[in-house]
Amino acid sequence: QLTVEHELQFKMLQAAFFHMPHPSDSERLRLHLPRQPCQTPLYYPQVSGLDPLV
Amino acid sequence: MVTDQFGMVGLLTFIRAAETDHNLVSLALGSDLTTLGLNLNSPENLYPNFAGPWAETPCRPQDIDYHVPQEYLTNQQIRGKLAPVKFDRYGEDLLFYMFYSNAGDLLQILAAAELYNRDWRYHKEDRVWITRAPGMAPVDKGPNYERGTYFYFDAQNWRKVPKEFHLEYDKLEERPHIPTPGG
Amino acid sequence: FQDPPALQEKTEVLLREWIQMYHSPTAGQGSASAFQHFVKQMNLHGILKTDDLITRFFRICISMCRDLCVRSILEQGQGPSPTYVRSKCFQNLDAFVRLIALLVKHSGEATNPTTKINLLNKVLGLVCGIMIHDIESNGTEFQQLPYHRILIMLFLELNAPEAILESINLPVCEVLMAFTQTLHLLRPSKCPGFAYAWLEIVSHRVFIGRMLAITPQQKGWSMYSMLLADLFKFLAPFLRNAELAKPLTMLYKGTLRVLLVLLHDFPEFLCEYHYGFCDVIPPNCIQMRNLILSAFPRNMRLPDPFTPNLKVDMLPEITVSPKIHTSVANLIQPPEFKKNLDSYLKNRTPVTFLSDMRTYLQQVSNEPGMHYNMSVMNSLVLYVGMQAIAQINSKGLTPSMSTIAHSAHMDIFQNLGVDLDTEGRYLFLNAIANQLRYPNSHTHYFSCTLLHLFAEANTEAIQEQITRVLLERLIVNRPHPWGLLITFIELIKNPSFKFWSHEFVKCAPEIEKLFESVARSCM
Repeated sequence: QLTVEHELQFKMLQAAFFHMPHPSDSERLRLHLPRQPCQTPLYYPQVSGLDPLV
Repeated sequence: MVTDQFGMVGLLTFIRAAETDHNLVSLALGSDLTTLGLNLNSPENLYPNFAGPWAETPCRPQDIDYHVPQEYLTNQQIRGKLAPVKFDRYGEDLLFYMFYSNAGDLLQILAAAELYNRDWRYHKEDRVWITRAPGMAPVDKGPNYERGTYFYFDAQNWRKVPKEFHLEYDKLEERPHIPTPGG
Repeated sequence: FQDPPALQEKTEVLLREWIQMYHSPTAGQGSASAFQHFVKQMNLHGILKTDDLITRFFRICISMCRDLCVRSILEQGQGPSPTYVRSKCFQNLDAFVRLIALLVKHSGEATNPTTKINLLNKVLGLVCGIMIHDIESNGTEFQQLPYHRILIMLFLELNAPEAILESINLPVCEVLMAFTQTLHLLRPSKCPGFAYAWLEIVSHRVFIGRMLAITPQQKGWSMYSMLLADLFKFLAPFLRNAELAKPLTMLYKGTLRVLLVLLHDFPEFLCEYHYGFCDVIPPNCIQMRNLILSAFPRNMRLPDPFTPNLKVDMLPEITVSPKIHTSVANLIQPPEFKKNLDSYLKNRTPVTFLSDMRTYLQQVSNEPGMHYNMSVMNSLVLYVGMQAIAQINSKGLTPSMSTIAHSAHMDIFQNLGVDLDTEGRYLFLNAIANQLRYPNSHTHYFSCTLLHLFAEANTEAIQEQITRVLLERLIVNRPHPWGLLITFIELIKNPSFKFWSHEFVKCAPEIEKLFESVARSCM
């Protein structure tokens, strides 16, 4: 069973869950093309990047 | 037999409980770790492109900061002089670049929307952009399809390639939906 | 408390001035020109006069940056997009971080890192203190963003490839130590509201690179192992409870991803620190534990465990002892237990030792599943095994089914198997199974030991529990440690164990099917 302390820890974690870190939080500020993640259709490429030679 | 939780019956009870309680599954049977978005067969190290514990894909090339000579950092000087981002000003080449290098980002959708405006259509099954070859009408056309020569954009070789297609209209994406800000 | 008069106002003015200068096109490369001018301002205002004033200055700056950021976040509900809000926060926070980095780099003499490190430790200590106070004051309203941004950007700034920074970081990794200490103070059990941000920092590609790859002689490894153990210790009670609500599933899944990266890129790290990790990972966390135990050195080629007639005792690797960074002997507590243990291993006296062992392993607790001290159990098992291997080797022999038997060491293991209740036995067998890893002397010895205990068991309950411990590690999704596979394959294939004749193999249709499926994939 969880102790009272664990229940409190969970409450704090749960609160943090609703404002989890964003990938841009660990990146240099980009004013012109900031990250704007959004749901894209599954048939679009899901991984960025192109062949380096290309 | 051992009748408490520490024998085979205990294991069986836990497995049976996990069949209905999805929270228990992840501990009872674990999960398929190959679906976490990491290329576990990669001959290169994963950490240089690791995008974080909750990223489904590795870092995009543009996300990886690198310490370059200070002289290269001209953004402070030119910042005020850059034109705002407007997709209708860009060539197809750049639109395709934006589309393929910004997976999961609003920029991908905006690039797709502009390509749609320029009569490119995204084939949902073949996963390529297609447009009609100028001056070449379809050789066959029905209510739900057409057939003829089209250009598709080959992202691997970075060029437009003519090809014959039998196009079912329902396989082509309609106008991309641009999410509302904050949505 | 009791800031000198007007210090708050002075600090606010200075901070605003600095932020403006930082963003100005005339700031210079790396904000050098701006910094030169700003230091003069700080001197003019007397900020750099005393250590106390510098400390208060930083404290007020951190609080102000935090307040500005939190205010922006709260305004988000009224319209501004998340991207805009973050951009606004970062403009202030990044400027402040640049100031800290420059002050650290340029304080004291260029060739003497002590002043610089002291200043860094001071700032990090202030961040910790303010954050902990923030959490205590605001509880679930706590916002991690400003602290996360300060810590990660400061880390990135201080790990730039500059000579002055390399002189601080080498040869004793002072910057890494400072950040490790900070992150340890802010570990998830202490600051659960910061747990997600904490894991983002600890698993950041630059942080991992510095800790595990770039820093020479693996000096970052023990620091990183401490941080990982902090994470496991936080997760442990919730994983033991087995009810994983979404916030915990998220954290657990993130942990698995990080472990996968470590398994792929730094398997030797997991190999060398596996013992400490297994000490804190709860027994029911089987896949996560298997991940760690599956690690093997990159230069090793593992023989296919499914090879017919695989002669494990002919493998050269089984004579090599794995590196373990824990002093296992010191974990056998109390000292009296260790003394009696050593005496028994040497002389098989005192005779009461075997029956007394259980008392040392148990702990006072009414909670189910908490009746035994797992740390003492694990250390006892590994210590006895290591002593056994050493003794066998001293006779010019290698561990095998015949050489491991008839020894004080095996007396201890057999006694534990018989004397402990089902819970104790389960934990004891888990301690053995935790050593079934890549080919090495420990894997081989403990594989033989487990099979020996099965063969020599005087009750079917012992055999059942050995089977349970092996099977539950095999039915989870991959990866599976090599040693686990070869032990189980030997158990089911070798007719001398009469495995298939036991009742527990057929006790329920699901169990029968499980065994058939596992046996099919093994054979």
